[in-house]
Amino acid sequence: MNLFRLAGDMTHLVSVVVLLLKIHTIKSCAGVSLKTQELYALVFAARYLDLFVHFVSLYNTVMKLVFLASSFTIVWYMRRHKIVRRTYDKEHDTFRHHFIVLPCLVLGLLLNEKFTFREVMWAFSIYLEAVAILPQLVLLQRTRNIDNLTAQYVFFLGAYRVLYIFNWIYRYFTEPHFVHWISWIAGIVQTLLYGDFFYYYILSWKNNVKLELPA
Amino acid sequence: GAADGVKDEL
Repeated sequence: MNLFRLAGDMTHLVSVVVLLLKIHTIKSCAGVSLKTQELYALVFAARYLDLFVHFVSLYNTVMKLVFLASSFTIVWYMRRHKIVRRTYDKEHDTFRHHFIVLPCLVLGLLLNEKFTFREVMWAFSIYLEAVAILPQLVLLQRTRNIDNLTAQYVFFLGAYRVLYIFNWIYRYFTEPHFVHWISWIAGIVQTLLYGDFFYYYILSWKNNVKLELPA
Repeated sequence: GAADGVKDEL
């Protein structure tokens, strides 16, 4: 495993920890999109179907379990926890997330590495992950007071995607047989979606002012 | 090839 990949996984892990920290300790999910969190839970459920069938490494298994458990825990907190759920900004989290699941499933059926159940679900999860951040970005645009933890959560999530691209470039030159076009193209699309956010995040950090995204 | 490459990423 190369350094970019490890750094990517770690920033992904940090993003989840930041979000859980906010939800668990502050008992607030203000500014967090439940739609995005539900999509991530679906992404991991679809992608990690191979968890008990295909063993890669202990690291891989543990990380998969962590991402599965954390995504479902976050959804549970936002829907069921009696204090946390009251802080959910339902009025502004209006992205029609169900409507992006079906196109991703169709795309997974059409464009996959092999037409088997697991491969179709894998491709589906890759396409869905690429767009899963959209409800969160829309909610951020509509949020007047974006708190630091929410902004940091999205920042780390975006950083993870950027680092994965560096990881693929590295692997492309060091492992000649390593080519996954589906994850590369979807991954680049996913990273581009963060472009705007990164721009304003860095700007707010440089000028030491609160993050605000223009609508 | 690509199709039989192990999916070792998360």
